[in-house]
Amino acid sequence: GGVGLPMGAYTPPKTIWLPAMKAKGLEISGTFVRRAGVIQMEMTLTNKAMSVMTDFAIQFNRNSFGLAPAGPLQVLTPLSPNQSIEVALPLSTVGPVMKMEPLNNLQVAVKNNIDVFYFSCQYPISMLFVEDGKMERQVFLATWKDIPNDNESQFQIKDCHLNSDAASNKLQGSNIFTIAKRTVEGQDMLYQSMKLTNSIWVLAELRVQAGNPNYTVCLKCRAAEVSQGVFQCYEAVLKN
Amino acid sequence: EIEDGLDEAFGRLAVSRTNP
Repeated sequence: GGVGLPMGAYTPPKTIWLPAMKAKGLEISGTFVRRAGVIQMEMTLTNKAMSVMTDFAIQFNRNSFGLAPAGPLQVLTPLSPNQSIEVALPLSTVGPVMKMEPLNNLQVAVKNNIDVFYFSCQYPISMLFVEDGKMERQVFLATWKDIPNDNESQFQIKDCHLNSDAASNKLQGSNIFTIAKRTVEGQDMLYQSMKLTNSIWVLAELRVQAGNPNYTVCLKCRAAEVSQGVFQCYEAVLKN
Repeated sequence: EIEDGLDEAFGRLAVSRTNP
């Protein structure tokens, strides 16, 4: 984003999800994006076989947050040998739910005229952070007190060279909202909230000390198992 | 920022977290 413009959500680079050698010549690389509240799986399909590929379709296994294709996989023309196409598949979060390990794992089946292929990929939990995840300050204080200490996890983010305002702006681009900022003994303490698509709230305290490139983030959540994935998002957003 | 004592409450939270 330019000066004064909000930055967009963090999007990881595309990685190869399905190598051609495991899928009779079909290679799929992809990533996940969230734009204006819409989650999309963006994929590049490449035909590395010697015959034309047609009749593509996609299906997900049940997963932790109910991610499901919101429509068919739009491959409207046959894919010739050595040809690549970009496909964006919008996703909904109201599909069937089953807890996965890790929590953000997604098992996918892709079919074409040759066969059915399976692969697993992992999405950043931040894809699930909704736009109205800014908790009321009063509610934040009460919730923070109410969540038991056993549900608090602490993580270090090493080698981060942003000041607390820049960090706050960057995180807001991914729907991690700063509710309050206090400075105590040279440390900026940012109190932040985010809400997942399944209405799970995560509360955070981010500590930034001037001149110290190591941040500390403490996460409090009633569903403590999401904390590891949320921490990974903090790292990814702040370091990219 | 004056908001019916909430800012102060965050201050108390921050201090208690820094000096438990």
